[in-house]
Amino acid sequence: FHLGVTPSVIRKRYNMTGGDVGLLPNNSQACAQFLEQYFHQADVAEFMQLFGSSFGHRSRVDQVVGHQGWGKAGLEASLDVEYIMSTGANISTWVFSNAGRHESQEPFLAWLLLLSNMSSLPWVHSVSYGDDEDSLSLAYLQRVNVEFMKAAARGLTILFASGDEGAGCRRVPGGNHTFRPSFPASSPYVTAVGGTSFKNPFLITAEVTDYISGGGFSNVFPMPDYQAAAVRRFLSQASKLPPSSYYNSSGRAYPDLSALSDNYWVVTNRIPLPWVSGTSASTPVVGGMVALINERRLQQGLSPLGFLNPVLYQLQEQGHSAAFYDVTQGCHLSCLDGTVQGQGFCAGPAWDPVTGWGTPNFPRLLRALLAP
Amino acid sequence: GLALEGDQPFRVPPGWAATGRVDPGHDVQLTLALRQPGRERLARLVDAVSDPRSPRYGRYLSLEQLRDLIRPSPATLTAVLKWLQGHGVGSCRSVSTLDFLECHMPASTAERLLPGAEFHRYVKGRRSVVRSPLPYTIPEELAEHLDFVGGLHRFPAERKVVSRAWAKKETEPGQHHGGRMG
Repeated sequence: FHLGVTPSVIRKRYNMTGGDVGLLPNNSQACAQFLEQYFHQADVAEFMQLFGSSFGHRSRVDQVVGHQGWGKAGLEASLDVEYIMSTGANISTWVFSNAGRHESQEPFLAWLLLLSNMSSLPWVHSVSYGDDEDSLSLAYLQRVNVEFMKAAARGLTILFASGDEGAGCRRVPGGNHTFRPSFPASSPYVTAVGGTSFKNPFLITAEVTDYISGGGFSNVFPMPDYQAAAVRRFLSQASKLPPSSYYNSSGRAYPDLSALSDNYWVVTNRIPLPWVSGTSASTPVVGGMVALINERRLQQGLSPLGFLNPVLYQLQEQGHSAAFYDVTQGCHLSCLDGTVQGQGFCAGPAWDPVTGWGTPNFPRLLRALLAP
Repeated sequence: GLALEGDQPFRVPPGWAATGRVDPGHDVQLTLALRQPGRERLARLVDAVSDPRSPRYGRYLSLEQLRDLIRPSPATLTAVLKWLQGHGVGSCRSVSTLDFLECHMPASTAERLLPGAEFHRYVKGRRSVVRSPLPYTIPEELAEHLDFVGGLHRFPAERKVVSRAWAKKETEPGQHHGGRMG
């Protein structure tokens, strides 16, 4: 029984033991903040005091890149830091703070430039940020996509929240509706993280779809080879699909995987707050786990995981299906119209555009990723 | 001129208000994304280092090796720098991979450099940004050297954490999802 998602609930659900904490001094993980979203070290310390007694952890962010203001802490920044440090426990944590100090600076672009300028970076970056794909120019989308390729070439794992609008909705010229993909989640060179809820909200049970979980198909980026078989299987086997006019079935499909995204406890400005939800919560949870798997790989003399998607999709083809809890129940939201009536895609066996491959079963995922 | 981002919608997000055009001498910062010649090689390399079946799996590049792969050609650097210098823009800095330039200049210079652009200030609470509601253009001969110019159109994206406890209170009839916390 529990009254909301805390680090111990997450660690229990995903089978993380007390031994699943970081040990190496040269491993690190990061989250990025935009628009003057600050965290307070005192909130992290209080959060860990309240919720971190069952596992070894750090109580401070080790490095802040950029400017940290003195104002109130932001709920989103507190959430990111507190939960990446809960699954990636005892791993050195960095925060990239990109407020857009100059009036004509684009904070997201400033973060990309930082990545292109720093020779030494954490291996894992969790970013809970997204824009509608159709709100960005093609030139910008394609160039930012190349920036993610650059990160992948360096062995960085970049995780983006899949968004909180389900499949999204957009009215196209002529008055019809289509789904509305979110970028950067729709980039084929990042790992997009969707969201789930407990089937019974007060027990650590199986998970179902969180109806807000962002997912769908890019209208800009073609489907990469690594996911073609999985997505084709979904499209051919789904018992019910939205009309094909609502989505581009040959586009990059997302999310790639998921984690709990509902009912989190967060400490912000020294106050513990319940009921915080969104894929902003699930992304740092996955980020911390990837950082921990990197740590085990580094201990064994292996390389960090880098761009995760090719290996994630291959695991399933190789029969490592136990590495994920497959989420097969529930649908996410979309356009409120007479045709789809608010419903986007529905989860199903194996990969689906609501929860991806499902949520991590940490020890099995670790084992699979130590020898992919 | 040629519009590099003619398809970029200009949408003022909710909560932001226009307060008028900035002074001609107001300092603006533009981010120029220079064309990278080695993109196809980069794509092949990413496939190889990320695929466990490849002999190159996990053999990642250092920042220096990456720079050597995607650094803009001398022709690109020459053309762009000549264009900037021709407008008296000398205050630029690059990044390690040499494929971005961040340049400072007065708004009036930026408007001459990028015909069509017009710099206005938008405010939301204590926060203020300078953006152009109109599309910019560049000389056609630079089209092969620049991907886009940042700092003109896109507003900072808001984070969205959902609070379900508030959803019932804030959800309008017919809406499926709840209140948003910025």
